[in-house]
Amino acid sequence: DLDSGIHDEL
Amino acid sequence: MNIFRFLGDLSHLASIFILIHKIQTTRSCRGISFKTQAVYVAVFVTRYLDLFTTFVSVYNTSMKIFFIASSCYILYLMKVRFRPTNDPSIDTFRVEYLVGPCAVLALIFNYGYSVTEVLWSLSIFLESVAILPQLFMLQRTGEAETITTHYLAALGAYRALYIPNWIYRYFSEGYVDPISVTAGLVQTGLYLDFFYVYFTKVLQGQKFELPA
Repeated sequence: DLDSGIHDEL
Repeated sequence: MNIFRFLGDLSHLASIFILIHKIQTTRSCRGISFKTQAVYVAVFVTRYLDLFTTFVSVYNTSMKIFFIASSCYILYLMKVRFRPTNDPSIDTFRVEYLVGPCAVLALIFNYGYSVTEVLWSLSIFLESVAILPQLFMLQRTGEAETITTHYLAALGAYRALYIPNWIYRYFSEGYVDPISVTAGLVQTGLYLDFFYVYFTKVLQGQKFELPA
């Protein structure tokens, strides 16, 4: 999920 | 990274090169919506604010820089270099009707109440509808240069390819990004009409013309 807040997609 | 996302990104890159090529070879930005291009600058700038704080990969960073730089360059081509060929009188879609609702959505749906997360969310929602001024213009004029339709097809293919990427990521990593998926489905859906005409006309060698 996105808890880390890192968006790895462009 | 999987093949769908990689091909999607390549398609996105291709669309930008096609657009720049079109403007430079015809020395004209006729048929291109300045409003759509301006929204793309806003999309890239608000989404890639993490450029200075988060490092994913060299690929990721270079693409981000390229998207910001190339979208600004396109605005320069339209507003300075080939300004006389840009006709604002047919680019009449009201962008504020897109930005307002997207801002509200971003405040409701986001992955954290920080400036960067809300702006990231805004950029995702805004991207999903950024093509509307361009499609509206196409609808209004009823025709398009073939090269412009290739640009739009590559741009639509980019988001369409992200859909199998999300399905793949769900099964391989358990990764789900509901904001991107929802907005991505909407964004791809907006191209369906265009794709229909593109496949049935342009790829058969005919001119892109909408029925009167």
